[in-house]
Amino acid sequence: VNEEAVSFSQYPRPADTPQVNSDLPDLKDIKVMGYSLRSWDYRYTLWLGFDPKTFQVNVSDIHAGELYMLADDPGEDNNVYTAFDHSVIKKNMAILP
Amino acid sequence: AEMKNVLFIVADDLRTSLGCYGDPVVKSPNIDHLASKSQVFLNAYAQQAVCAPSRTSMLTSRRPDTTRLYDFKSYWRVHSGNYTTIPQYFKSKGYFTVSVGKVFHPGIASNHTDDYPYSWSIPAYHPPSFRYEKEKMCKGEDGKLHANLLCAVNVTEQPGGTLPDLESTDEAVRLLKSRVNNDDPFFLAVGFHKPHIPFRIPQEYLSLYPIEQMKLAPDPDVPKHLPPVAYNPWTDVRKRDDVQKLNISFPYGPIPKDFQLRIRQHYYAAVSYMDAQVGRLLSTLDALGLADNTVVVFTSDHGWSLGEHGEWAKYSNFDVTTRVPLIFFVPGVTTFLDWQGPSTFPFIDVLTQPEYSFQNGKVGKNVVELVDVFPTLSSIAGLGTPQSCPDVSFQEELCAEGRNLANTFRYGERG
Repeated sequence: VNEEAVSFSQYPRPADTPQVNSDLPDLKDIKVMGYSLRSWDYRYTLWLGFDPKTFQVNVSDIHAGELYMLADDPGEDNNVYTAFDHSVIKKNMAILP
Repeated sequence: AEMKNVLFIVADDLRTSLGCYGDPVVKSPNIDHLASKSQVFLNAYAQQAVCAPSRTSMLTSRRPDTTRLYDFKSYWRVHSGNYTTIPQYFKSKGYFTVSVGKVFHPGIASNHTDDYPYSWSIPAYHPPSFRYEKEKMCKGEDGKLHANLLCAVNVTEQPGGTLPDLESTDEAVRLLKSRVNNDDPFFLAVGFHKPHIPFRIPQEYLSLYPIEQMKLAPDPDVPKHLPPVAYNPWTDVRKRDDVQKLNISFPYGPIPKDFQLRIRQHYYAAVSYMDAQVGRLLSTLDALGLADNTVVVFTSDHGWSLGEHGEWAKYSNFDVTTRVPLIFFVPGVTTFLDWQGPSTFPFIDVLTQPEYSFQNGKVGKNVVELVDVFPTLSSIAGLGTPQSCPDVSFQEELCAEGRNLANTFRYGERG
């Protein structure tokens, strides 16, 4: 009963800044993978270094982060990632499937 | 108990812009009516907000890191593992399985065969008029034809006097009629192409959304603290002729406000057009006496940004692109047949009856995922649920990375 239902989504990017193939990079061009963990009250995303040859994610290579507290910010407009202590949620992310 | 048929309906790029999800603008009476007799999951999320990866993940119950499909250019059986699909599993249990329209993503991602014969009993049907979808079919102000984003048409002037989703619905209706007297249960998957761009839709649906009543997204600006890597520059939208003419700066735009309103108007009109096809399909199911032993699933592959965060299209991790409708109609579970009254699914013509409203059936608020559809649907159909996958499951042909949600239909949610 204490389980918290969460969903995991992800999106690939070829670079840290928008470019023409940012929307749909070919596998060989993927450099960053954005992993999102979404629960009923927050959405937490880490954009991590990704190797398309080995399909390995480098969890210590954090390119950017997002954190939206949905009760006050249902539209996900106010990213509070930089203002947050991430030890707890990163532990959650460590259970990434 | 007797094996239930399955009607599996997938819309393309449909966000939760439906009446049954609380959207105040859209008119979607047929889907809302389905929801009033169903289990509605209010917080369902796709695993990746782009067509092929999301569809392959949903239909195999494997996440993108297991299918290793992040673009459109690989077929999971060759590229990562011989994972069993939902229709393949039903086929192995004696179901006649058939695909109409866009269920798997066509092309390389489904081996140019929509994964036939593994998943389907007969080759998949694709509407012939879809070949014109990216052609210059849209009459511009200059009277010439263009490949526009906004493409409301007089259907009689289109090639063949039809559109892809009209053809898909005709084919699905034909297939339902052919199954009435057949004892084998069927698994019919119908994939509508709308509201995916271009908005090539019957022009009459625009009249439901007068432009003067349209509003911009509540948060149309790129958020201050949004990391650049997170932003989707909506390249596919930019490529359409009418958008190119606007000379919008890359990557952040913005699109001129009047054109933003027109995009939103066309998206909603495309949803109402697709809703009408769902209504035709469900009313046929009912008229053939199949509604009381057919499970109906309605979902989409991912959402679509309508200007929120200064973004359009999918390609991101925002809720507006990952959150999807997920509705299960299970006769005898989500609704009881003696409650039905004269008919279970009457066709509701939104063009003549735009002001319909409904009360949802049972709703689920807990967060769920599209990878949950496979184990849940298998359980509802009484076929037994695939095992949960181990952490690394590349060698496992049949397992599910999603959860079985069927118990929430009867006993409500916990947690």
